[in-house]
Formats: sequence, C-alpha cells, structure tokens
Amino acid sequence: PGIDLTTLGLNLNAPDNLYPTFLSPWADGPCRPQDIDYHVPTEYLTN
Amino acid sequence: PLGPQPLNEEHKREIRMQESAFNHVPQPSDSERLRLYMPRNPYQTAQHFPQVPPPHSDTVEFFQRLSTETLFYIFYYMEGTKAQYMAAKALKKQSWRFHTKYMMWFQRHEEPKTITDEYEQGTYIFFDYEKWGQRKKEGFTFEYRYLE
Amino acid sequence: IDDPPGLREKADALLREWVHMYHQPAAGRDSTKAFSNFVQHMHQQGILKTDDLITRFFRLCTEMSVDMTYKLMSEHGSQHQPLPISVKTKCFQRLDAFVRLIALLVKHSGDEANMVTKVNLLNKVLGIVAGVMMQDHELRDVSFQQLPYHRIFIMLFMELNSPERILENINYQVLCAFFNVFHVMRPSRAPGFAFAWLELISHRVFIGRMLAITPNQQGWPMYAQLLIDLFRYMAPFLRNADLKKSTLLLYRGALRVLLIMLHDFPELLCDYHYAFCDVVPPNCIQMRNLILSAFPRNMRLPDPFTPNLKIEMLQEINHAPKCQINYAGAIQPSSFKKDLDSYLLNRAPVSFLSEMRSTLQQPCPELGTRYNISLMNALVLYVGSQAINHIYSRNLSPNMSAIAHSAHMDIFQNLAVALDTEGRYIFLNAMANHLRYPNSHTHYFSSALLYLFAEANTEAIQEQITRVLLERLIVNRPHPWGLLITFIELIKNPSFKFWQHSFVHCAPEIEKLFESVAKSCS
Repeated sequence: PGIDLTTLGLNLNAPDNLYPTFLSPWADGPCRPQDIDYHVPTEYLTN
Repeated sequence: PLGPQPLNEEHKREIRMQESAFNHVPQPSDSERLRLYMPRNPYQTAQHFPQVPPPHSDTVEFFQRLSTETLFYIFYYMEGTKAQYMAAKALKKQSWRFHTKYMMWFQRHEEPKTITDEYEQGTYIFFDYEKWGQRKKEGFTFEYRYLE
Repeated sequence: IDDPPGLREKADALLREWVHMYHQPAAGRDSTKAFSNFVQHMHQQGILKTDDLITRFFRLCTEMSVDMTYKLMSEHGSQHQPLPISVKTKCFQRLDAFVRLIALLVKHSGDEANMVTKVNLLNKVLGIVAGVMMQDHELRDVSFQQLPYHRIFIMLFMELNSPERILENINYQVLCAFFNVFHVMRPSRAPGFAFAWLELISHRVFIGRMLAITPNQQGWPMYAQLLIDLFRYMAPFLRNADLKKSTLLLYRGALRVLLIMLHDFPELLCDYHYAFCDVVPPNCIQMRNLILSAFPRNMRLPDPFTPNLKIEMLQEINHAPKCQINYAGAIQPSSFKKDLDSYLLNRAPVSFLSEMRSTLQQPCPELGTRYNISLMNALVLYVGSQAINHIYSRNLSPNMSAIAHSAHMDIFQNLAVALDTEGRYIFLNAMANHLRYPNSHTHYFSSALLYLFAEANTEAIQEQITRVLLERLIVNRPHPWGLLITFIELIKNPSFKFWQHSFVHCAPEIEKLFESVAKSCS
C-alpha cells in the first residue's frame, strides 16, 4: 500500500515552497534557522 | 503478472557497495560550513522532548517574542546563519541598533545626550571578548553597561 | 602517471602551507589576503606555468586531501560506524581549505571579464575530483568512503554560488558544470556514493539554483535527467520489492525529493512524467502515482466525485499536455516505425498487427519480463497522440464515440485481445500512465480504457482493466485525478454493466472496496 507520505516530515500543506528549508533526504524535519548558512552583513561576523 | 526480475552481477555489486555506504550516510551538517563555536552535534534526546522546532519558528514574529538575552545569544553564537539574521531583525524591531565599529548593540534612550562623536547616551551591550574566550569555564553572561 | 619528479612533494608542501594560511585570522574575509600571498608562492614554484601542471597540482592535492581523510578516519573511527564529530571537523578543516583554494583560483583565473577560463578551469577541477573518486571507488570497493568527495562538491558548489558579481556572470555555466559531474557520478556508476549523491542533488541551494533561480527553466531538463539517473539505479532493487534497509532509506529519500517537486515544482513532474514513468518499475505504484498526480499550479481540479461531472465541458480538457521527451524516437527499429505510420494512414496491412506483437517481445527475457516496456510506452503514447490529432482534425472531442473504428483503436484493441496477461498488463499500464490532470491525453486515454472495457470479447480483459485501475487506487495517496474520474465512470455508468461481472464479487473485501468507492461517488 505504499507509505503515508504525510509522515515523511514535509509540511505538504505549507503555502510557501518547501525546498528552501529541505534539510536532507533522510531527515524527518525541516531545517531550523540555525542550520541555514546565510550571507549576513560582514560586520555581523564578530567571531 | 510480472515475475520477479533476477538481479544480475552488476546489480549485486551495486547493492553490496550501497550496503557498505549505508553505514556512513551523510549527516545534514556535513553540508554546512564549520561552526567552531557551535558545532552541530546531532544528539538523540528523550522522545518526550520536542523533536521538531515549533511551527513558524523561522519567522521574525517568532524571534520578536524571544527575550533580548536570547536574541543576543543567537546573534553571537549562531554567526553566519539565518538565525543570526532573524535575531538581528528582531533586535532592531525592539529598537536596538548595531554599532558597526564596535560591533555592539545599543539602545538609544528617549532623549539621547551626545557623549562623544562616536557614543551617545544609551544602553550598550558590552561584549566581553576576554570572557568570550573563557566562556566554557565561567558562566558566560552578556553584560549591559550603561555608559555615561 | 609520469608526474615530473618532485611535483608531489612540492604540491604537498604548498597544500600544507595553504591550509595553515587559510586558518589564520590574518587570512581576511574569504581568505583573499592569504590567497594573494599564496598565489606568489605558486608562481615561484612554477605550478601555474602550464595547464598540465595546474591539472597535476589539483589531482595531487585532491589525492592528498582524500588520503588525509582516510588516515584520520582509520585512526579515529571504524569503517562501519558514523564518524565522531570531532574527526569530521578535522577532516573538514582541511577539505574546506582546499575547496576555498579551488574557488579562489576559479574566480581569479584569467582577467575578470574572461568567463571562459574560469568555467574551463572549474570543469577541469570537477572532472579531476570525479576521476579520483571513481578510481578510489574501484580500488577500495566496500571500503570506499563518500565523505571527502561529498564535502568537496557541496562546499565548492556553495562557494561558487555566493552572491558575488564575478560569480553571477557564470552562474549558469557553474550549474552545468555541476550537473555534468553529478551525471558522470550517477549512482549506477558509483553506488558507494549513492547516498551522498542524493544528498547533493537534493540540497536546498542546488534545487534553488536548478529549478527556481535560473531563468526560463533552463535547469529543468538537467534536473529531470538527474532524477532519471536515480530511478534507473533504484529500479532493479525496487522492482523485486524486497527492500534492504539501505534501499528503503534511498527510496524514502527519493519520495521526499519527489514530494518537494510535487509541492514546489509540479510542472516539472507534469512535463517529464513520461520519461520518469518509463524508468520507474511498474510495481512502484505509489511513487508513480506521486508523479502522475502533479498538475499545473494555476489549475483548479474539479472534485472527481462531483455528481454528473462532464469532463468534456472542462476548459483545459482539450489542451495537449507538454511532453519534453522525444518518445517517437524510442519506437525502434525504424522499419517498424515506418510500418506503423503506414498502418495508421491506410489501416492496412492487417499483418502489421501480428508483426507489432512480435516486435514488442523483449529480445532478452531474463529481465523478468518478455516485453520491451519502453517500446510499449512509446507505442501507446505515439498512437494515442496520433489518434487525438486525427479526432481534433475532424472537429470532434476524444469521447467514446469519436475514438471507435479507427486504425488507432484497431491497434489498441488488438493489443488488448491478442497479448497474454503479462503483455496486456504492460499495455494497460502504458495507457493508465496518461490518466492525470485535465488535458486531452487524460480525456483520450480515459475514454480508450473505458471503450476497451465495453468492447472486450472476454471477461478476462475487463478484469485486468479493473485490476490495473484498482491497484493504483488502493495504495496510499496521492491519486491522479484522471485515474479517479475513469474509475468512477466505470462503476457508475450502467452501460459498462460493471456490477454484473463475477470478478466484482470475487472476494468480500474487494466487493466492499468497490462499494465504498461507489458510495463516495454518490
């Protein structure tokens, strides 16, 4: 009977695109904001 | 009505190689820049702990409801990520400004009195780099310094 | 082979020096300061003198970076356990430095406006890394480790997609370069890299570049090819449905990627459904339904259970779906295609029909089927398309009356009547693969299946048509719209006398299932 595709961790009813927060083909959940590399302004790179 | 399709030698080799690769499937963090001070350490927590982020946790509105200390923590610990960017946006909505020369956040007071050509009266987040280096040892806190 | 004497040592020393410089705070933002110093050293060592030397330098550095990774892994981790984070971090610190060097050399090779040298160097480097990987994959066999290659490819892709003006001029060429190397390293060529490969092609930045940011859908054919590479590789293991854990992981990963496509880029699945269904095994019913359920985002699907739904009244029902694949080219041999065209034109000679069946027989039956499934798929779509054009040329709509008594329907009826159970299953599947969103193909093939049911001369044909539709309905969602409206018509329209067939009552649960569908219709 296949798989209940709603259990694969993707919010299929989301109004926005899913790919920007797609974490991995093996992950059961989306990216969190701290997972996403972002081109922040240079001065934010305080470290 | 299609009968089983026997695997040929090539398929058997493929499945053998795939089975071996199955032992070291890439982790999501293998595709991210190294974060030396916040390494991604996938850790299986107790099942009753929330395993996925709360809904809408990647919106500025969510970040705006976080405490100022939390936003500073995110800003300095999660450098170079979308979380840092969202924390900065939320801080600005809480009327904080980022002093690019001293890399400090400050909050302007109602009637700011100019102190020097670089500083004005306000609340500054003093970011103690020395402590930053020792944060593992001592309890690391953000210090607010009210600069006269 | 025949590296100039001392080149390896020179490359080793330079790479060590670069890694050290890369990690210094003085390296500057994006290592630009370190790079301008380092390039002088490369000049002094004569590495940049000729293309050949640069190529050798990159190969040697790749080999050394990979060897270092294996060495760290062997010291700290076991072959068959995930690596501790600390070991990975050590490996990545070296690999990321090497990637940064590659990215800087690509960005600054030739003068700023000269994109050709940059793209050529990138293609060369990617080819070198792939070459080292394929050789490593062969030599180490089950001891092969994907880690260093996965890291090099993903970090280099991210570096070369940073928002920089130099790079923005070559974004499309960079994308093509990575597509080519990923296609070269497809899982059937490097099964030990299969998981890393799927991770790479489904990375959010790669999907974004391929399918969303690159204008005019220029990346879509490339991405469709990568999905075909994935399905082709998995097909033999999915076909037998005895999924090992590793195959199940890859299968679930593929489903997630398809769900992303269905949700974000449904038109990609619409335009390439034929090519995808040509390689997805017939028993992967849910995966195939997922592909066939896609419909254009600007389309509103009427509820298939709407009472008295008249599909020919739908505006889109007469629009031909886009199909990006040259399926007619798959009708081989060309003599067969010529006879086919002649039969379609003249509805003669009758002998063609028996010739057609023998042509469809697979020359090598050990593939688990005695039929050439790809040829069947192409034949059905070609004949169906010709039929639709013929019907529209007579200002008719492809409904039950318009499709009858034609050369096209002769062919379909002959296949339905003359093929054995296996052959007819493949034929009916080829037909059912066009039951999708409202378009002229859905309309025609839905009518054609119902017509074959109504005109069948044995109940076995009717039972098999029902089975082919039913097996697509009883799996978990999603279900294609065209499949639902066809099945509803079959069980609702009294002219098909559906409920009088013995196979409808062959088992209580089957009967209950039909009744539940019938109830949803009413």
